[in-house]
Order: sequence, then structure tokens, then C-alpha cells
Amino acid sequence: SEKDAAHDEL
Amino acid sequence: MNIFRFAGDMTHLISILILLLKIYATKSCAGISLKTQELYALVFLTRYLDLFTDYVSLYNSVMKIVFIASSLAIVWCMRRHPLVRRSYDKDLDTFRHQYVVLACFVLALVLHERFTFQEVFWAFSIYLEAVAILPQLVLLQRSGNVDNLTGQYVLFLGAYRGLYIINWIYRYFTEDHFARWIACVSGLIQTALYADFFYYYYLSRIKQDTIMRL
Repeated sequence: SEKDAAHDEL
Repeated sequence: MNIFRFAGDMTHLISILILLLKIYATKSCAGISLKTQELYALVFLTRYLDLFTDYVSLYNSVMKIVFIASSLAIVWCMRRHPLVRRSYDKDLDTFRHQYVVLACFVLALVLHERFTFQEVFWAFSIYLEAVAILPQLVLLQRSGNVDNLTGQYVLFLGAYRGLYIINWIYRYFTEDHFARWIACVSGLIQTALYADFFYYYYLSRIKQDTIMRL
């Protein structure tokens, strides 16, 4: 699952 | 992850693959700006510094590696490949991109989300991506002819930006904490640059067609 990292976009 | 962002990443990947295919198949890089490709390689290298520190998802990590590897491969081909480098329009690709790099870095030192090494370089990469296409647009205007592969390359890049804007609108309405002003504002500026190119590109195409028809 996607951790809501600071920048989850490429 | 939403469909707009996924489609955006795919069109971005396709644009890079078009370029790699063109260079590999024709062993020529005529009409391609090496400076734009160097700027893109720098964008990916400075944006994905968190590749080994923050794991978001397998997709995210794989795509980061693919983008870094493909952009470096293009730069390497244009600089080192004995056949390809001969067709590089060195005297046409004269945009002084070092000033753009400097301006983006200064802006990143002023405008960023958090004043940390990674965040400043992330903001730098966002600003740099917005203007990275400039040397390519200048080269296209100078060389006059937009061969269809390069035209398609810019077309897919424009589609990637457009889909990302839809992705931000979608996320803004569906997620409560979504606020990514730096990427949004810079992305809008970048898309405006592409819109300008398309206006110029299709206008010149129409002019060419009318001249052909006359």
C-alpha cells in the first residue's frame, strides 16, 4: 500500500 | 493512485521510449536537443534522491529507476555513441541552459516546503522540469522542420502534463489534506509552455500545408 510519503508522485 | 496519474506516468514513459526508439532505430538524434535531455536527467536525479530512503510502492520505485536509467541512456547515446553523436545539431542547440539551472536552484533555496537537503533538491527538480523543454522548443524553431517523431515526443510530454493537472484536480476534491502548491503552480507553468509550443507547431504546420496546397 502507498505510504503517504511526502512525495508519492513521480 | 488514480487513473489520471497512472495515464500521465504512462504517457511520460511513452514519450521517453519514443525518443529512445527514434535514436536506436535511426542511429540519429537530429532535431533533438541534448540540453533538454541533460536537464531531464538532472530533474530525475535530483527528484528521486529519496529512492533509497522512502519506499512508497513497488510501482513508484520501479518507475523512478526506469526514468533515471532511460534519461541517462539518451544523454549517453547523444554524447558517446559514435554514430548518434555525429547527427547532433551542436550549432543549433545553443540555449544557455546553465542559467536556467542556476535560476531554478536559487528559486528552490527561496521557495520550498521544508528547508532540508532533499526538499530543496525536490523543489529544484520541480522548477527545472517546468523549463527543461525550452532548449528543445528553441531548437525546433531554429531547425524549422519538426519531424513527426520529435513532434510526437513533445505531444506525449504535453499529454503527461495535462493528465497530471487533472490528477491534481481529482486529488484536491477527493483527499482532504492534498495541498501541493509547488508542483501544481510549476506544473501549470510547464503546461502553458507546451500549449505555446502546440500553438506554434500546429500554426506552422497549417502554414506549411497552405503553402503546399497553393
